[in-house]
Amino acid sequence: FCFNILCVGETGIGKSTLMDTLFNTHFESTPSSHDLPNVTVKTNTYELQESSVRLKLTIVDSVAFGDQVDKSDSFKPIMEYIEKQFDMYLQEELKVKRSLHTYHDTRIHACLYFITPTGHSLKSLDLVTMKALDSKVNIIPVVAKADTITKGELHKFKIRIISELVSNGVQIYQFPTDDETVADLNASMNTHLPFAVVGSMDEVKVGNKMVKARQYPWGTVQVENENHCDFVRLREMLVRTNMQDLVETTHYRHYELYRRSKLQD
Amino acid sequence: FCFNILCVGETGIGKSTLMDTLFNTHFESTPSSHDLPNVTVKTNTYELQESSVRLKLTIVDSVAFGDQVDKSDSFKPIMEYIEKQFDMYLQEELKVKRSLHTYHDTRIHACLYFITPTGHSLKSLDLVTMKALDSKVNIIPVVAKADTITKGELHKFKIRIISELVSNGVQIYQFPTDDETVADLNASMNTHLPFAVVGSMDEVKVGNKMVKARQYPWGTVQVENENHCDFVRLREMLVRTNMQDLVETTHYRHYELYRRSKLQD
Ligand SMILES: Nc1nc2c(ncn2[C@@H]2O[C@H](COP(=O)(O)OP(=O)(O)O)[C@@H](O)[C@H]2O)c(=O)[nH]1
Ligand SMILES: Nc1nc2c(ncn2[C@@H]2O[C@H](COP(=O)(O)OP(=O)(O)O)[C@@H](O)[C@H]2O)c(=O)[nH]1
Repeated sequence: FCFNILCVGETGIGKSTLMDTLFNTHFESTPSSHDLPNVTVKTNTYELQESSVRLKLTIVDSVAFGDQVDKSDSFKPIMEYIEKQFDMYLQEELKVKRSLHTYHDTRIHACLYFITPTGHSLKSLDLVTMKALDSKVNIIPVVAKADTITKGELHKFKIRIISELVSNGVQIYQFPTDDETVADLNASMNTHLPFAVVGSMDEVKVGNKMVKARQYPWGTVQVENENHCDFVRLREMLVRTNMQDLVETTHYRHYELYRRSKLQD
Repeated sequence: FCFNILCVGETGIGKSTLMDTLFNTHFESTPSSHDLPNVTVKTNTYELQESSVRLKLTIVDSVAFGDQVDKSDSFKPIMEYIEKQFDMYLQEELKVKRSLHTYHDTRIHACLYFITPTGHSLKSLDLVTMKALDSKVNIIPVVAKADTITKGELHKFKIRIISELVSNGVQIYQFPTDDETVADLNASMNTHLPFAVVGSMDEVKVGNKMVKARQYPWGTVQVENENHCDFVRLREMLVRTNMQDLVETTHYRHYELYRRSKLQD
């Protein structure tokens, strides 16, 4: 089973920590230099066991996104990467003798967009980027480093983010509510969007258990405590309940749109 | 006694909260629109009582700094503001009939530069901006929202920041160690630079006292607890021990440099 996740967010926003935490693995990846002049995309593929499924997971990272002093083209390398994967699939699909069954699908199934937890609103870069990508990939925005924001601030921040996305016409992925077996769970999860996440692979003793946490002098943020952040909800939605739907939506909606516009030119 | 502070940092990084906390006042200022196309500078002047001194405090805020998609000129409006104040002073100084004694000095005595707590390193915007301003104003960099970073991460982050400032030739303000009465205190404070600060005007009950804090489900960050952040050190250095030195350094070093280059043209 192939699953491809694209992580978009500024350097230091917590992308690699969150990926490690989501899949409970230390993903090896070469650290990138701080002063890369341009945004690049870095991909790594891993073989994992997730519940009882053998998963071929590809994590695509936006490198140096938002680092440039001039960010007006920041989304372009990312958008080009997404379209290139559609194009490669299209070339295979158009062949006379094709092997779609064994084709290694590299199309992006989910784009985790990391929002800086300012507590105010989205940045222009966020709106520009998500607007450029929303018709090409399933966007799942997350509020990064949610341990920066108090409960009261977070409530207002989430409302502000959703209203800015709506007023800017940005489409984000909604967990599907047509399948009865998951409709209730997904509907309730949709009300928590965007998920406010905390990532950590450090283990801290809480009570008599070792839990993933971030330990501060004033207290310990427990990653899997639903009172502390939405990490468990994100994992449930992304890794457990909706992987299949994300793959299908990519194929039947985003890829079809690309194919139609490509073949019409 | 006139004191003028310039705050430079991205929207939502905590500038207004820190100012309120430093001077224990709710400074009134009109909220700025989120989508200002350019960086502007907003100034407000307040009359305060600080210890037994009547203080005419002017807070100059960088508005929408870092919000633009293209940030290459972000520092310019700020640099122009600083130079304009030097120029106005110079015009007064050059008059035949002048009144320097009653002149309302608007020159910036301290620039608090707010660093985003990524835990990685400075952003290109930070280096570009501080490099442009370091010969014109006393720069005091602070790590904002220090409650985002654990003790271990903060230690590495501070070392990284200082080494990047040094290797990029950025001059930051050092608390003076020539005056015996404050030399020891200042020398020890210099080792904590850049100060990692937390701001809050919310009061929370801790023990049997009401203290300024940020309350999270996992614990309460106490602003004035030196184990939690460097807020008390910043207040001590900026508001209590070194205000006079900051005013003098502005006049005898930064202003002199400006005057010399202006009169030589
Ligand atoms: N406060 C906080 N810090 C985090 C969190 N996740 C990661 N960090 C820290 O942020 C820094 C950057 O994390 P990293 O995953 O390398 O960011 P990336 O550059 O986006 O991949 C590290 O010091 C992490 O320990 C989080 O959820 N909350
Ligand atoms: N975690 C954290 N949040 C803070 C801190 N100071 C302010 N905030 C929050 O960050 C948000 C923006 O603060 P504000 O002072 O308005 O930022 P400004 O736009 O730079 O003036 C508000 O929700 C504040 O409550 C801090 O020290 N730590």
